[in-house]
Amino acid sequence: EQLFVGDQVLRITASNEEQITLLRALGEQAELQVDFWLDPTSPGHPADLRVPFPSLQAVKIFLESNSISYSIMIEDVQELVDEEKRAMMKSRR
Amino acid sequence: IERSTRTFDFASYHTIDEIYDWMDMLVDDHPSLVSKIQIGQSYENRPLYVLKFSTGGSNRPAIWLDTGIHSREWITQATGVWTANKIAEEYGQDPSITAILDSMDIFFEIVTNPDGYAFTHSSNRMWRKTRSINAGSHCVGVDPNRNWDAGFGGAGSSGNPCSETYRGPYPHSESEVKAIVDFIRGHGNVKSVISIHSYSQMLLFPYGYKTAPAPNHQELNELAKKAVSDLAAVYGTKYTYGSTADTIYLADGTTIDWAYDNGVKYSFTFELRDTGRYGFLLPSTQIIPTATETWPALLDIMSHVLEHPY
Repeated sequence: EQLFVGDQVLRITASNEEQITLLRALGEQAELQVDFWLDPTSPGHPADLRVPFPSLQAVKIFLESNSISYSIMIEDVQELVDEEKRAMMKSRR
Repeated sequence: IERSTRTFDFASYHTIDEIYDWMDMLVDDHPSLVSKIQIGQSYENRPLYVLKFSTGGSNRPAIWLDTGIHSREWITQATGVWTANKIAEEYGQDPSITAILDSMDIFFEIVTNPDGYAFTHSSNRMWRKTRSINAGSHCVGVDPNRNWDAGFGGAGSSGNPCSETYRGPYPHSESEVKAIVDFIRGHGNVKSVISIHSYSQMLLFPYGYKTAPAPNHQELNELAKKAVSDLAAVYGTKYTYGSTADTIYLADGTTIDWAYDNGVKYSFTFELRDTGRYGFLLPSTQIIPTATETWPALLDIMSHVLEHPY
């Protein structure tokens, strides 16, 4: 089973088309294994990006060095997945 | 405990087996209204079940609803279960749904991507695509909402099997997609297709594969405006609406573009909650509020279809 321990979801807001292009290029970098939950569409519209823990530092450096603003929407994806499992078990009982 | 839809917990997420069992309970509880049909099999040979709501007649005008085509969007399958139960429970009570079902049939596929949904429970909660094997690639799966023969292969999808928006080797390559295509073509009298996704709170209509407005743009836009207004009236959840290309981005090979190009005028995609904290991991406490607020919007569309025969 794939685990998401330490993975974060970043809510990224591009301020211009150039930053949109940079975000799309980021998504194409297979080694980072990032996953757009909401695709980058246009400046001002949020893009949500799940970043595996091992890639977090590289991605944040990339965003900050390109002055692309972001916030952390989900601190630890696995915590929410585990919570979801607990809720299902409880309901089943 | 005797199996009954009354003991089913609609405020929780469920496995595919629990949902399929529940479907049988719904049919048992409403034998003169609800039946279960199988329209095909998934890549891994799971049955593709569709609930049929009908009060009689033969080949009546019909409305198609589907949820869960992107398997990780769990709020959609859960909303589908609640909504199917609501349709059954409200027939004979609610004047809108009663009028609709007295003249039309409703076909509802709740687990539209069963292989992907089973995989989200067993192996990878974030799985979106089908589970078909891509020849020549180590990456699995096709995006079933880029595989339809409508603008297939354009820039609004990917040719890379490792991409989440991989379009597949050819249109309708995915059995999960082809089963719906064959069903709607075979039925020949489907007047509306409503495909329910998450997340980002939008109500979308054709086109996604081109920016040119659809011939019925004005009518679809007015209907979407009313539907999102009635949705917001429940809990204040704000939706945007418009054509896919205008509202989000270019997306090729989508369900509703194929339906629209094949004569189904009232084709819509819902993007349900999240409001921006949980994404695809929307807590189960939000299942019933999400389904409850979506209900009046669905009724608006279905009633409009009833009142505007074509």
